Amino acid sequence: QFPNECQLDQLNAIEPSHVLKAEAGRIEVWDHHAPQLRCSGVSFVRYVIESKGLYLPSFLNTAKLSFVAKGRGLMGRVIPGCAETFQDSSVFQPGQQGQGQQGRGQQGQGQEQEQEQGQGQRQSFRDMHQKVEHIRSGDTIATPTGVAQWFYNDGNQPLVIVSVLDLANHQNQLDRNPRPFYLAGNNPQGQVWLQGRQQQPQNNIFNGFPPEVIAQALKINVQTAQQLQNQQDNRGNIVFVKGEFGVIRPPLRGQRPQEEEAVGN
Amino acid sequence: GLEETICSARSTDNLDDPSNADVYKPQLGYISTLNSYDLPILRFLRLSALRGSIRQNAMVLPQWNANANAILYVTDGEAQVQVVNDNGERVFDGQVSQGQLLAIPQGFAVVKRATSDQFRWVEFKTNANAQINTLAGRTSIMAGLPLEVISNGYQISPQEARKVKFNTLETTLTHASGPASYGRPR
Repeated sequence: QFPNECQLDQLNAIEPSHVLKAEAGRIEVWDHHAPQLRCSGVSFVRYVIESKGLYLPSFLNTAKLSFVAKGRGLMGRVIPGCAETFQDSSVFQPGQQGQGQQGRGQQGQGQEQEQEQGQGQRQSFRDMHQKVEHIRSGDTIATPTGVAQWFYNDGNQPLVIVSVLDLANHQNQLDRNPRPFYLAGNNPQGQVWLQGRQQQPQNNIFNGFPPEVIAQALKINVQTAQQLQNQQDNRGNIVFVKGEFGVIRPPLRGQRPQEEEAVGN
Repeated sequence: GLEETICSARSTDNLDDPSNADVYKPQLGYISTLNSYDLPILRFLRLSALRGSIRQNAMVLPQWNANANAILYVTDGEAQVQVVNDNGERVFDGQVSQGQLLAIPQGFAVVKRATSDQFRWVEFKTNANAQINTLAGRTSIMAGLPLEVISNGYQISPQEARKVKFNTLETTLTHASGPASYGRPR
């Protein structure tokens, strides 16, 4: 903190000062240089995600505490070292799996798929990932620094999440600025809340690596590696999901799992 | 009471002993970490350390320090290192060699690839329990994300998303081939 930052002789109600528009919503950022926010050492953000909108994975340089002000949806986090405990091999309806079988009809792809199967039992799952939770209005969500997080609105009204970013928190090892790191998507407007930086579009973290290095690290081809850089993509960081969002999710509170109902007969 | 606590506390530990490696691949090398679980006094300092020793063409998979800055010092050999900042810009792309220092701030992604027979370095981290997250590998961010998020986020097919997620089975070290430097970003 700079000296006298809390010498406030007047407070006022403040509105967001920056709005980042995206394909399926917007991110509204309060100016963290405003005297009262600077004194408290925090930044404040509001995420508005339209129905079927996916806020792409990102992580921050500090701890974040969020509150679901409106709507409902899904929230996923990737915590370093945690296992993919959500596993399922029947997430999609038979029609989708038929699609896979169609793939098998094309000899080369089929072989590849079988080869993948050959890479160990683990790959016979349809998918497995870290925990996904239902969120609803009133939920309060704690996100440690460096933990990637994504949201998806599976309701009919906008999902509104407000977050305080504790810039003075000891988990922030950088300066007193909110610095989101995007793992996917990009921010064509740039980090407009940062002073002194020539505003350039903000890209995702893959964008900074040569595609060849990404290809080697992920053992994929260079074309797919270039795709991960989202360079031809101007959707922003909240994108629409086309079709079904088949993420493995637990039953909603109060909803009995199907198997139990079957037993009930 | 000080005799039993502070005065008798252990304050040294050796990181050059491969038998204590936390990550080990016979063909590629090893990495050892020293945090407050290994050396409790580090809890007071809020610092930790890492020692790496890898062979030529071994790559430390792209990763970021989730809760610490890292100060990398090269003790032997050379490596090609790339670092990417929060704006997705490559802020370092070059060779580091013996005696050189490189600071890698929290959240900045880094990839290292040994270009000499042996590349050995020590990293000092500004957190007693420094955590990394990797961009590739069996315990990476990609492995933790649902296929839906990957295919929608990057606009790639479910099959491609599957490859991105599952192809790399290593967790930290892998073997890289081809040229080590790729010129400046587009």
